[in-house]
Amino acid sequence: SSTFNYGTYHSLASIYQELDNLASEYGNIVSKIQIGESYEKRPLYVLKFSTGRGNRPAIWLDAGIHSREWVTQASAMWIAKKIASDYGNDPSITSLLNNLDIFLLPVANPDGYEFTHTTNRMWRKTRSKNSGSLCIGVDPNRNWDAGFGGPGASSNPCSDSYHGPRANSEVEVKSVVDFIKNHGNIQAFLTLHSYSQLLMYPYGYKCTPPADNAELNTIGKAAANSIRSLYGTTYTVGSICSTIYQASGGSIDWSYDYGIKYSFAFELRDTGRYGFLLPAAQIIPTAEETWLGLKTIMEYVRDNPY
Amino acid sequence: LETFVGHQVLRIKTRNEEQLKKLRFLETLDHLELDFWLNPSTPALPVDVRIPAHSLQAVKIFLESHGIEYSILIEDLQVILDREKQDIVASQQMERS
Repeated sequence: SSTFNYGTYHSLASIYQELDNLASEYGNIVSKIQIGESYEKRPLYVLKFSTGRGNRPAIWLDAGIHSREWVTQASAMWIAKKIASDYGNDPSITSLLNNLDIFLLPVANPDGYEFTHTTNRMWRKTRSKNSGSLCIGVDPNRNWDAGFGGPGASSNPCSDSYHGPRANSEVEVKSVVDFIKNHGNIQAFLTLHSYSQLLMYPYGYKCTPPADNAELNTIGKAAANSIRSLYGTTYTVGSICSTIYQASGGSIDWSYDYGIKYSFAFELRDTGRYGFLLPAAQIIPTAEETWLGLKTIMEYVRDNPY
Repeated sequence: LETFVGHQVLRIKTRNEEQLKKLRFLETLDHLELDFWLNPSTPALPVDVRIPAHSLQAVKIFLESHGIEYSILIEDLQVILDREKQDIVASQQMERS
């Protein structure tokens, strides 16, 4: 067993080392897959949780697409350990993995994450060069092929919400898109952001409700209740457009339009006291409550295939 | 590592669409180097923005002159960042010991 401290923030190297440790320690259900590499050639690693019987329906979960949202990468690591260590002990997790595979990408933007540790803690975007501009990076959550370039994204390469030159221009985004498409049976697409304590479903690029609005809202509220049950943390539930603002090119809009009905984005703690600089003492409580919300959605996905 | 000495994070509460428009105008002023943590959306939602020390006075005067309410969420960002760094180092030392 490794000595990885899940209650603190880690470098990318330390996180990647722990992925190896988890795959080694829980080799019966955990394996590490490389789905691509970042603009600066860092590997994009996914943990696959599977009991290994064929190509099962699966759930996708990613974190850290915005690099400065450190509590998301940290929570994803705690959740990885939780899933691995509770399989065979917790009936709920055991049942989940006996029916579904889970793919977890804990650091979706590794270049940005490394940059937040070495150079600028407030960095949000990728680290790709923009032709014709001195400004670096694209907002990887405005770069998906869903209303690309529409309201809520910027065409200015110097903006923190720059959508990029074209949809999927960022290799970090394209790698996930290719993986999801090649898999062919992803039933849920879940993504972790911070902060604001929100649980959102499509759409962000338009303000018309999705066809499954009622069902997604019911699932979202059930998940928010689960989150609140642990420490009383309250979440607001709704579509991206109704909850925050119109934002085009987002990942869950792409996944939903691609046919993945259960598409949700979490905005984790807090509501602004610390914002992106959430104290490390809150990592584990955040991860614990987030896991309860995720588990509620995952159980629904298990029981309601489509 | 870039420092953020004197940077403040303000929470801005708007009352109407007109005040939101003023904030969206602020967003376009590149020389202020504002970093919107929560973007202007609707009057019901707060706007959080990190403001470098050199722009603080100008932004506060702008907000006050337009009657836009704000409060200081983070007095000095570097203080929080230093604490975060210390926590990480302490944790690494504990792991080693």
